[in-house]
Amino acid sequence: GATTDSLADALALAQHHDAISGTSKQHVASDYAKRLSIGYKEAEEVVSASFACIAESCLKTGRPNPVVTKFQQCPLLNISYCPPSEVDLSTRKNLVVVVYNPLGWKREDVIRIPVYNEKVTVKDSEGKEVESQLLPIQDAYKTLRNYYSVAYLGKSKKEAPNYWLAFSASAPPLGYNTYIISSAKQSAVSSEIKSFYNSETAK
Amino acid sequence: NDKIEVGPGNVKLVYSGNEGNLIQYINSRSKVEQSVEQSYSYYYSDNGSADLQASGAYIFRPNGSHPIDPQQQVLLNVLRGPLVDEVHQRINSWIYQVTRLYKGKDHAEFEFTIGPIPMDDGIGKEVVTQIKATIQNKKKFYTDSSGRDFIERIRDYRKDWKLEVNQPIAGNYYPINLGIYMKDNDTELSVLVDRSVGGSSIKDGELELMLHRRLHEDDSRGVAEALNETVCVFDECTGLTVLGKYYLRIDPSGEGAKWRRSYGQEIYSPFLLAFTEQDGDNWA
Repeated sequence: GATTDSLADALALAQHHDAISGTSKQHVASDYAKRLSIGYKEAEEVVSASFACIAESCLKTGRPNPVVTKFQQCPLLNISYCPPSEVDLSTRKNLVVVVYNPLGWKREDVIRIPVYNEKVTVKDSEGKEVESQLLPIQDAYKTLRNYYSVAYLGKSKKEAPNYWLAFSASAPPLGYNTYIISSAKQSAVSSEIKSFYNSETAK
Repeated sequence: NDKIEVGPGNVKLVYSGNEGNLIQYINSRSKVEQSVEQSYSYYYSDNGSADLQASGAYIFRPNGSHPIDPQQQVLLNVLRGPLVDEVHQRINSWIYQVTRLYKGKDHAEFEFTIGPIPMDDGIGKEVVTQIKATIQNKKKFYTDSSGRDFIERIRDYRKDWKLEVNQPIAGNYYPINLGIYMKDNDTELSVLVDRSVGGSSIKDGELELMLHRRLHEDDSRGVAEALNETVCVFDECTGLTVLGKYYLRIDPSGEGAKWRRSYGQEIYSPFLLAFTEQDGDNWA
């Protein structure tokens, strides 16, 4: 199965002073980045298998569950590229988000994921609705997403999502929480947008 | 519309309605009210024509500072909601900034998108952001030591030897992995970062961070290549765009240490998100 060995190797190489300070040639920097990416991808499979095991209680039996849920991550979430969140929620599909807290204290944060549809709702694992907010994805980010997703992933351009869906999430120390995003009859709370103009430039 | 107040929680940022500049930071819980300005500028890099030492990956050797004034028709786009308020600013055609204030957080988050830095004038540029307040820090500021303790830095001074200042900017720059702060008797202004950058306090009451650099020349110190990162789609290459965040908090003097240590950990170890999909109500 997958291991974290490639990530360990990549991190070991990235301790070189040229990697730390950014004084390598471009092709060496690209090699550091590629090795880290390979390591991350393999570690992602380890995390996915672990989450599947926890979610389906295989730890109790000690045996892998035959129906293993596949978990994906979004390393390019910062540029709004997240294929798992592009699921069509209108077909009775729910998007499940597992939030893992790697620190030793309880914490809360606002999660942001890109969505196409504004008619969505977020619930916690007990089915209670969670406070959420929609924010339009600005053109500057769409350009970045299109350019870098093609550059790094070689994928054909798919139209960027329209909104960020932000919601409050919390997780216990070294623990996780689950949130379910599904379609709703009404739109989530939209952000009120107001523009302020430079009167001199406008003249 | 003289002033625009933003923020759904304890922390509010106040912007000038006429110029669109940040002018004040308010925390209603800790009773902090501080005049603050935030801006971008860039240093021209040294091309080595004067004494053969050019700016490069190793060498920071600024040759004049140039403020970047927003010249856009839209000064600010303000988005307000129950969880987060955002202020969007297009500083110029290659710098975009979103400032966020969250309901439950006592700090401001600045997300910068910088690049591709234009090079068609043949001059390398090193882009910095400056945060100015009325803090009388008397040449002293504090930077982390590889994410560990914050160490006192004094402008134009080294405690171990007599410093001859040849580079008043670069000679006072320090590596920032976790954060930088300055203080006086009343107030403490802290900035935490999500990536390693350079930083300093070049004037009293000011902190600055270097967020991106793109240079024309090699500095002849061993890289043998100019620091000019590109990203290519098929055969078409352009300069690198960076997207990162830094976090600003102002406390009464002596009260910022807990936030710097605990929130610094949260920046370094954010929530790990994993996604899957399930049908209908068939979820656990």
